[in-house]
Amino acid sequence: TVGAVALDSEGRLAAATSTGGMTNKQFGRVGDVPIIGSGTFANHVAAVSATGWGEQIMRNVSANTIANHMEFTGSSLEEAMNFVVTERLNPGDAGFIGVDSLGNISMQMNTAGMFRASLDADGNRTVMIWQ
Amino acid sequence: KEWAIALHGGAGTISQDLPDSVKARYYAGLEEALRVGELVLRDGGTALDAVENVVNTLEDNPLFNAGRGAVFTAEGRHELDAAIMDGSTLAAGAVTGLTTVKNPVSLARIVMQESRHIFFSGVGAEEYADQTSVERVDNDYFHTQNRYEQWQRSQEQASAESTPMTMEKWIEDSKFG
Repeated sequence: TVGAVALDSEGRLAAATSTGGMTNKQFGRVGDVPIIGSGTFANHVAAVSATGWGEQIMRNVSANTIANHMEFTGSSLEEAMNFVVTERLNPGDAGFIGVDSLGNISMQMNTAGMFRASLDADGNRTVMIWQ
Repeated sequence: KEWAIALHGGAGTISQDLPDSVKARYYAGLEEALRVGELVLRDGGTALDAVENVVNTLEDNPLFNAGRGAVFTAEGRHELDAAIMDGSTLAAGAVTGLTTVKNPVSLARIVMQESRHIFFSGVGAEEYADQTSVERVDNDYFHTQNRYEQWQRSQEQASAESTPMTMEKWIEDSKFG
């Protein structure tokens, strides 16, 4: 699975995700990626893309839950993503990338690794695979 | 911040014993995609253009499980899913079960911007693609030797199991994005 989230200079947020699914998947099996709100979500608060065990991500409506947690509790993107990663999902389930309306970036997972990278206008750059 | 972008290429069990040459290829793939997004946003482009172009770059990179390099289904084919969402309007587009669209996320964006709908699946998604100018490929285009060998190992393991229950368990143990 691959994904991207962005904030542009006009303050607009967007999210996109694409996948081949899981190896050996059965006929017609669909994971979280194309389910708006589960694997892919963006609103005026945050943009989020997920990767991992699709069924678990769907059960927790994960990407939308991160944005809602921010909107309804006033938490930061980092805190909201941490809530989903540690309190809603189980270890080994998933990883997320997100950006909020202020350009704050968070990339968290409870798996052994996640291929990820980020950059902002201030030049803050991250390219990582493991913790 | 004026603009910001983040991307991922999948999560799961990634061995830290990867050869340095392989690690370097993954880092280069991530850097390349990040550069694509940077160029869009630095020049005042839209967040939508940035995420589509970045995902296109990752879809075209055979290292990642999307587009070329996608994993094999139980039937030995490739079925691709994608979605895109515009946070400024809550517009969204999604497609699932694609077999001949080179860059699924671009079709998802066309669904979002040019149709009255949000989600097309399987045969319907392919028919919708017929009405657009998205690039089409044979299903074999998505084939890579690495994924093929991974699939063969999976098939061998699955056939070695004796009951449907244990086969399902094995599949559950290997679900990673």
